[in-house]
Amino acid sequence: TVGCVALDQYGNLAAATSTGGMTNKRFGRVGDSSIIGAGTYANNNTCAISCTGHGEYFIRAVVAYDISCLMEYKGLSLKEACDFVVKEKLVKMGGEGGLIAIDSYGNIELPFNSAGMYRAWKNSDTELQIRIYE
Amino acid sequence: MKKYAIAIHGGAGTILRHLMFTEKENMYKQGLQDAITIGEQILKMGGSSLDAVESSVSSLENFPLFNAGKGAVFTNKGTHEMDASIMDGLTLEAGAVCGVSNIKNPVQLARLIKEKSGHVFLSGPDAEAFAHKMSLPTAGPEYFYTQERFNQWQEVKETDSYQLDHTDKKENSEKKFG
Repeated sequence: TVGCVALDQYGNLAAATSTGGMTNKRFGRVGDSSIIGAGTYANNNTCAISCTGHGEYFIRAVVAYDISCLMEYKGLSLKEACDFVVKEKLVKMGGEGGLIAIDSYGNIELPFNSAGMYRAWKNSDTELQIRIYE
Repeated sequence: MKKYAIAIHGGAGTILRHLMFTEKENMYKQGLQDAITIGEQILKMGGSSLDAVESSVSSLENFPLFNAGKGAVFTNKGTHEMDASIMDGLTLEAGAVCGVSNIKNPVQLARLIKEKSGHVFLSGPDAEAFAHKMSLPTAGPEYFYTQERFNQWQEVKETDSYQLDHTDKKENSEKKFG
């Protein structure tokens, strides 16, 4: 699975995700990547999210929209919302994976609960960062 | 210049660190760098976040080590079934597609679904027909074939197991029920 989230100079957020699914999948299985609110979500009032991991769990947890809701209705920061959903809620369910997120202020979060996540990030003020493991 | 920001991912999981050779790690990092640079240039020049995410994801889809587009994994039938989505935070408009087999860049199809189809989510062969109508680039199975993904499939194809993007362990199909 691959994905991207971005904030442009006009304050607009966007998210996109694309995947080949799981090796050996059957019966037309669909994961979270193409499901708006589960694997992908963007809202200028909150954040943009793209997920990767065990899709069945991300669908059941409605991960991307859940993070947006925690920010919009409960007033959590992007980091608080991401950490809660990825490192507490998903872990308790047994869901492995992670996500990338940007809020409307340009804050970036890249939480994951797996061994690693292939990721890179950059904003107008900082150098490019590329990581695979913690 | 007003602030802009971008982040990308190429999947979670990852093989064990001691099995990740430097040369391969550098290839992964190059794929990530190329993809984020494309998106960042769009943002730097005043382009939209929507254009940036579409372009960066297209680049990742074209990179064979990631599980999307050209490097997509094999299904139980030895085919490729790809899914993608895109969402605009300003308008809350979205486009999504699932189960397409011959579209080079499914994220571009997702965006066209958002903007031209009058719908949000299309699936399977009829989504491919819409892509054809929109003149999106297509390719046969040979384009999506990679030896590494084929080998990965061979390890599990006679079982009920499946595998995540980057992993050395097999998952049992019952696990998802919790």
